[in-house]
Amino acid sequence: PPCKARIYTNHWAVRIPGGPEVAEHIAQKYGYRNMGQIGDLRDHYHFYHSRTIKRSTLSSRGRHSFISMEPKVEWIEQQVVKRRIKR
Amino acid sequence: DYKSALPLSQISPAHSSVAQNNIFYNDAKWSSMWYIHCNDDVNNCQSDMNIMGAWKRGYTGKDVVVTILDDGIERNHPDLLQNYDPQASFDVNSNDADPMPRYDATNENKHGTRCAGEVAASANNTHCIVGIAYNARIGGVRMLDGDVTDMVEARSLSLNPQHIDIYSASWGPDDDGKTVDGPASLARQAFENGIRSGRKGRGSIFVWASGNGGRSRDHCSCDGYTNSIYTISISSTAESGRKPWYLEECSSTLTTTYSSGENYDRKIITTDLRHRCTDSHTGTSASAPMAAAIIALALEANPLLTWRDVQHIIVKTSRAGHLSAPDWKTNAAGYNVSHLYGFGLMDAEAMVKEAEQWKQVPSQHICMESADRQFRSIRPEHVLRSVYKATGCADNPNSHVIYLEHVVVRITIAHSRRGDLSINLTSPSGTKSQLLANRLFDHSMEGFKNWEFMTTHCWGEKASGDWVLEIYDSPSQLRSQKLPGKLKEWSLVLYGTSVHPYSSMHSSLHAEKQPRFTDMLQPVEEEFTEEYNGPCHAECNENGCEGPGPQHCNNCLHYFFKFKNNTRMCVSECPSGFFRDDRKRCKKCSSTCETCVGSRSDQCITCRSGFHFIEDSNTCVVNCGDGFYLDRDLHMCRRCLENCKKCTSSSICTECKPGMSLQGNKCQMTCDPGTYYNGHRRTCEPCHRACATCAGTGVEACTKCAEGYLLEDWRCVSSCSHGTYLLEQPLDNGQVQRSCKKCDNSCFECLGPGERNCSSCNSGYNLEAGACMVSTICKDANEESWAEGSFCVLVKKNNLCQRRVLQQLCCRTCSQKG
Repeated sequence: PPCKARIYTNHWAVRIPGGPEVAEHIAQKYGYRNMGQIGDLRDHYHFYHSRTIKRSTLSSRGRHSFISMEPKVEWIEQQVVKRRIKR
Repeated sequence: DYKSALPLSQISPAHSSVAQNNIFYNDAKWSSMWYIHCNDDVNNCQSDMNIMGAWKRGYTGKDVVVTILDDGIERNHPDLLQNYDPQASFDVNSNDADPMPRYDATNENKHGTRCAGEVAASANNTHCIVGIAYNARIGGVRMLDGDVTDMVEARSLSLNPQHIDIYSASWGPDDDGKTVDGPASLARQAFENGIRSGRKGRGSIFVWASGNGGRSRDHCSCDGYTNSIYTISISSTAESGRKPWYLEECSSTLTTTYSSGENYDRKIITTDLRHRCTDSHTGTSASAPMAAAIIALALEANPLLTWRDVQHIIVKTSRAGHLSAPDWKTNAAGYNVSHLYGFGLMDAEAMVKEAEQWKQVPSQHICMESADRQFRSIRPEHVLRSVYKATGCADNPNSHVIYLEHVVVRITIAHSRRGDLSINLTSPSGTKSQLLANRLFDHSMEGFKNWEFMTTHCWGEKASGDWVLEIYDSPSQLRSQKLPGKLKEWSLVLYGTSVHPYSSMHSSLHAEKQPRFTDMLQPVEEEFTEEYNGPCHAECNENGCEGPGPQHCNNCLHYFFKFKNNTRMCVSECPSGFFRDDRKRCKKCSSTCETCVGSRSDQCITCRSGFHFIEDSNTCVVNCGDGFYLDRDLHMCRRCLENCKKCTSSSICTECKPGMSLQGNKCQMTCDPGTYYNGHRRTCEPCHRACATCAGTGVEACTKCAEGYLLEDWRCVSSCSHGTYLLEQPLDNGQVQRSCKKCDNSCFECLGPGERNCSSCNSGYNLEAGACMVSTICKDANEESWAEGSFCVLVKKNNLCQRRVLQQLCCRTCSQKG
């Protein structure tokens, strides 16, 4: 049977108002790479961290985790792999 | 096998109109596209999606953009190349603009290419097939060939929303019959952003393949994508009209298209990977792109259609036809609906015709009814029934829902085996939707945490009234302990409009297909009112009207006024000063009442300005009468204390009722002399015989002694006790108060106050001139020394000779008189 545990990736979704420059600055501050806005969702950005485990059953912890305490970061979520099947 | 361009003599009269305008394309598999050629004698399908009918009207999807969210699209496929749109494409998995699929030995990434061909494969290019919207622009998003996360879904769903009209998705959470999953926060935001601002404010169209887990006894209500009001959930039917083995049923399905069925049923032919053509496309995956293409035809007919207009048109034009389902029913709005097929098979021609003359539906109102948070036990092998009386948010014009579209029920349930649960919802009009069926393989103990179930079955019905939620617990044999579950919370979210959605349309051209909007909720066979053909007032019920105003209704939806000329006027609520009787008629309250439950003056609920409500009497007065005081905080007359005639507050009485006397701030009964008021028994009771007046029972409670009794230490006695003397004091009223006072300490008995009025002495003392002296003989007549003598003089002077020690010490001095 498929694994039921949550599988965390090394990608994060963040909401940072203030524009792409602010997002870029925060990404660099905490060691992330800013992959750009998520689709058409304003103020939402895709952050990628190359030095964290690509797939893990544990959510990632480290210096990079302090980004969640950054005042300009309104919301942040480490991305979890979802099981999706073609019909 | 298809005999193209048949001679007229060989075509039946029923199809003569088709023969005159016979469409033929040179695409290789054109003749095998059975779901397009339904109306001829060759193919088995009895109901037609009327795609050719839409084409004949000139609609082929031109200028409409569709994207397939899947595992990629072979953009250079000969049948897709012409219509490929790079602006409607992206590779989210690799983060680049090229959505070409990843090739491998198993060709596992063929899915997107197959879906795309159904939509917009070019016509008449000798290749493969003809897409249903063969002039639409087609793109693809490669997003399933890698880790699918919330962000990946959101990026895909929000790709270029001002350019892309329709997003088609043929995937979802696992259809294993035990998964409950749906879009996470980013994907939900993408949906909401899409419908709000996509397509320049008209709203993106999201088409979704319903669940494929029929064999796993799955239920598509556990799929949050198909359950969403923002997606058009598409079901499938086989060529024979029978239910395909993979089909799931649920109340969120909106409509159906053809797809594969059993082994003997034909499958869907479409473009395949590596520039090929396949006749093996199956499942609901094949139905969603078909539906997307049919919607593209409608959007070409009317590009201004909003995302809700599209759903309305689908509901209006889909037909049950020969689709086989055991639960077809007609809801109160006259629509046929089932859990397998929604409102039935899509009809492309009807949709484009409807779209041509469509006027936008009124704005969506969202009514979130109050949550029922009472915990209820769900006992095994029993049904829990909970009723909620919805108002449709009638008190808020911005969220008032009268005419329903989607209905969402949010439920939180704790249960030891989720698959044993089934849930039904019955609308006020009696339409029952199965929100959840038993799922044999779902052994989860997680229950449902604020899960949103959605039904489309009440579309067009009235929102207000009693909604009944039923939860059945049918324990499976796999459940070891039959512990009861718990319904913790449920609430209704009603989506719809406050104005009839079609009230601005004139439907006389389609009178046979559509019911007249004046009696939308009645069968078409109803008699029409010839004088008036316009829209009815919102307060009219389904019986129609004779004019536009509330006074023209044949029957009222809520309440009404009746006038002396026997006419009526419908209202949503009886205004202040009126109450509603059993027949929903508004009648006048008493002139003192602001609101009331009847016309009498003692049936007020609140009072008019200047009047005060009397506690416990439902009456309104200008001045609080005797026995009441005005509570200025509550603006009402409240009762004084018991026996109090007038008071200033609940605890301060200022005047008592007759027969009562004010005792401090309270009133007590006035009793005759010789009696006292017993508060417990509330009666006057006799005092002790020694008391002339008293405050209570017993000789100790005397306040004045009876004749012949004397007051001694707050008691009334018949004669003074030992050690007391009688004292008579004249009073101001000429009477003499007689009391007993204590004698001086030196006396045993006395006749008066002081030490010189003793009448007898204690032992050891002799009475001498009214005083008690020490009477002991000194055993020893020793001479006292001078110091002792002086000391003893002091002892005698200070009357200390009574003390035995000093008496012995100063025996001689104490014995002397004086």
